Amino acid sequence: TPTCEPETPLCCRRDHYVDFQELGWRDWILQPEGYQLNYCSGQCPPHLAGSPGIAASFHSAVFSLLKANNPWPEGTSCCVPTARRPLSLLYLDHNGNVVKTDVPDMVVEACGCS
Amino acid sequence: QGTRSACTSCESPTLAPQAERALVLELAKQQILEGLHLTSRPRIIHPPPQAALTRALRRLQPGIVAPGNGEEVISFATITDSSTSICSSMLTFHLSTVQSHHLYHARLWLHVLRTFPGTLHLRIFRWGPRRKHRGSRTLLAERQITTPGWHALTLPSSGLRGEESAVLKLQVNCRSLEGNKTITGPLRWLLDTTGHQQPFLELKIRVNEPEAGRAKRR
Repeated sequence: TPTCEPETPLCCRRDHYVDFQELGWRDWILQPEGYQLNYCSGQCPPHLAGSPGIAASFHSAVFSLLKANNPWPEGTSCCVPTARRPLSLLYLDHNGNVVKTDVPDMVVEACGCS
Repeated sequence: QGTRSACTSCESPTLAPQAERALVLELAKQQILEGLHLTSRPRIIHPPPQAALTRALRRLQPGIVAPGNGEEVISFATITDSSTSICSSMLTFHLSTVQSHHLYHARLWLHVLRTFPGTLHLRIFRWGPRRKHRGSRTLLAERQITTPGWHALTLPSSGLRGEESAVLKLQVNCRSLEGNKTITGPLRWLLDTTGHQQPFLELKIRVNEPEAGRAKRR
């Protein structure tokens, strides 16, 4: 997935790194120091529909049925996450216990058109 | 908000960089709290000493947590009265988050400052209202100690489950095997009760899924 360039209006992954210091949360989140909060945005013209990725495959199956029956489908193709990964966190709970956990689907790795 | 097309993510963001950054930080807070099933960030009243924290973290497994919604927890003991006799002191743990989870591994780490002549026979009892009347105790583990330093006593997770309150009390009981003498003196002779070698519990839990363990009927 291309990362977003200012001049690219197409569906892309918009990267943001959030440092927990900025949130004032370094006192209770021990590790990591920050994480990637990425999200998907941008246009999905019809010729990009269904490309690329997991989530898109379901939509592309439905979309091709629609195309077969109606060359100009009403619905729009959307810019969605197609791959995510968990985020391992080490933090202090309100009792002062140290908790290590994996939060699923926290980081968007790739985007695609549904 | 209010975009024309049905696909909100298809509109290129029109926010100014500063406004977008503020929005991202707000989203990050929501995402982290939601991911940890918290409604607000924890207020840490008694943070563990840094040295104790660093030492304890070495006990956590590096890398990924147990597969499938597992968590690892390290809970430091609070010792309300370290002047009590070594052999009847109480270690208190606050484990509210563990309550609603499936505990499947527990170890108690004790740093023995010194040993006495001969072997020290250490027993760990769970103290509390388990049997619906105060003062009952259940033997969880016992160990014969001959050397100072860190000792890990594995506790039966079944013995720790089902605790009504989120406070777990473990009683340290000990005697010298040489002549079966009872050891006198304050607890802090034996254990570091306040510094960076505090006793702590190392727990492995699995987050209970609703309807866990029962097949769904369609």
